[in-house]
Amino acid sequence: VVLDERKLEELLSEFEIALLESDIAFDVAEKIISDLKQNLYGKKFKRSELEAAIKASLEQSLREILDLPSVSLEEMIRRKKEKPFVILFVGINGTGKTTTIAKVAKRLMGRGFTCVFAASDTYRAGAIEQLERHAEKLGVKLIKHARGADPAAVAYDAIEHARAKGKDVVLIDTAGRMETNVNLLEEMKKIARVAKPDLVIFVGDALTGNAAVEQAERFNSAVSIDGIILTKADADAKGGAAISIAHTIRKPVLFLGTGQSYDDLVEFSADWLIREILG
Amino acid sequence: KLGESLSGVIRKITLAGMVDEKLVREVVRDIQRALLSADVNVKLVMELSKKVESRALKEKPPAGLSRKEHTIRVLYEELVNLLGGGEAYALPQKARIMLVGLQGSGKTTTVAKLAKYFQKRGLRVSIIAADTYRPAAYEQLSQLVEPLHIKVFGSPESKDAVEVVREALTQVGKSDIILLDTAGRHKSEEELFREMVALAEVFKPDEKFLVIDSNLGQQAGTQAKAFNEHIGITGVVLTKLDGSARGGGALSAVAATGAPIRFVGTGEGIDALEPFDAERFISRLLG
Ligand SMILES: Nc1nc2c(ncn2[C@@H]2O[C@H](COP(=O)(O)OP(=O)(O)OP(=O)(O)O)[C@@H](O)[C@H]2O)c(=O)[nH]1
Ligand SMILES: Nc1nc2c(ncn2[C@@H]2O[C@H](COP(=O)(O)OP(=O)(O)OP(=O)(O)O)[C@@H](O)[C@H]2O)c(=O)[nH]1
Ligand SMILES: [Mg+2]
Ligand SMILES: [Mg+2]
Repeated sequence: VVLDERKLEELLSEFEIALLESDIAFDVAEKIISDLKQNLYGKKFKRSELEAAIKASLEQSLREILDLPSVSLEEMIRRKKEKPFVILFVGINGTGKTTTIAKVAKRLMGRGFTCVFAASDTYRAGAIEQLERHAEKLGVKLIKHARGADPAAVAYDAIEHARAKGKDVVLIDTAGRMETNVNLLEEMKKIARVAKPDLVIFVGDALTGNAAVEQAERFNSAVSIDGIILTKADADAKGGAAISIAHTIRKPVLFLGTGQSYDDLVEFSADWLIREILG
Repeated sequence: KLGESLSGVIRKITLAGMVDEKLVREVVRDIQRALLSADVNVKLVMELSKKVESRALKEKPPAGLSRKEHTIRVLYEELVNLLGGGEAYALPQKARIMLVGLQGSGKTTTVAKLAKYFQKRGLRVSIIAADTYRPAAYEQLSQLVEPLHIKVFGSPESKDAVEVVREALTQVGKSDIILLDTAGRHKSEEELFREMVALAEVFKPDEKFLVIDSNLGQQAGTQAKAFNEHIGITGVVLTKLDGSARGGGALSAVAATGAPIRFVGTGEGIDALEPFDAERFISRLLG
């Protein structure tokens, strides 16, 4: 039995709705469905098998989008002989950068790496104090300047300190910034030029909708992003933003933030995401 | 002869009708694309486009409007209705205003912005900082409002938000506006939602504003519904509209809470707050 055109269109639009409802950006969802339609073209299915066949093909495309070469964070750090390993955290306002830095530090310290924080958000009210509280709670050295200081200078200082003291990892906290703010994107570029990070991590909110594409694109063209951490996955997020971002800039999602405590950081799993999206 | 020309006219009208229907369908598809890529809830988009399509096909376009222009005008009307009909907000002269919302949505920053907004209009403002979870939350709020010389009540050491509010209310004196900042929370954090209910019971707010990040996607409606079911939301503030997000989630929030959008945040600075303008919001939404 050849593909029933009308039934196919019906099923495809149902699946497109499922993708959209799981927060995959509109253009990305549309592309996935039209590619899917191409793949199914000319194939023969029994009417009763059609839905299962589409679902299997869709799952395959989602896996391909997420299947990106990625080494574990710990392995990346071990591979770099010359200390310190520098990680720059960037993203738009309020996504959870500062909290995520604390979580990553806890995880790394649990695996035997020593950490230093760079308080390079020198702009926002209470930003340095917030990171300072985390540093105190975790027993991590914090390098800070006065509020309003040059963020790149703080990063530089932290790296010099880490080098002098033989610390393994420097985690640089930066101010949130909108992808539309050219001046702040320039500031971020400057921090990266000075700090020469080994890893640039984009911290995104798992509940983000269509803006995820624009954010990922603009941040990636300003500073080359190496990996992504998606936060607030515990807020019933379907996590489609992971697909939107991976599809757009072809970089791997390394971790998910799953709560507000230091232990709420899990390695990203494509299986979890596919289940959320396709049920 | 007559029969022939009549059948010609009938055929033309039928053809035009078919063209109109096709045209309306195409416009509606464009509308769906615009709304979906602006984060409007999928089911809401489907409902809206059905309504628009049926009205656009049934109604005759007013004089001077093409079928396409009429369809867009119908959409505008439906959206304005959804947003609560666009009545101007009579700014309260005396009120207790509680701000709630998801983590990182912009509550603390919005409290500071509202404080300046009311103060500029001659009202005496007090602030209660009741986020007892987030490290340095009290410091953040204090620093933000420092130039306003407004007292921020709170206790950086306390772990009991309800007690902080109770204590603050005994000291707040002759304030016209009392703003309450609370910790971020989402509907699966049951204990935090219980705390929110307790805070509302102690504070007895006149206004309960749900602060929503305009980057929020399809979960906006579900979360807004939960906040509304627990404490009853009376207003929505949409933040971070200075980004590329168009804030379609706000439509679901309004639909779920029955509360109008009162203000929009357009930047990090304390002046970056504007009263909500439905026309401007809708034209930006439609891209
Ligand atoms: N539920 C939940 N909340 C989170 C998660 N990650 C961060 N948060 C909360 O999100 C809020 C914002 O976190 P921050 O770390 O201040 O975010 P930020 O990106 O540094 O913010 P800016 O520096 O202002 O741009 C805080 O209330 C955090 O506790 C998470 O995975 N789950
Ligand atoms: N660009 C921009 N940034 C904003 C806006 N509103 C808030 N922010 C920023 O968003 C981030 C989060 O704001 P907060 O006020 O800390 O958010 P919150 O809801 O109080 O966060 P929690 O208390 O952790 O839940 C900060 O970096 C703010 O400066 C806005 O309208 N535009
Ligand atoms: Mg931060
Ligand atoms: Mg806050």
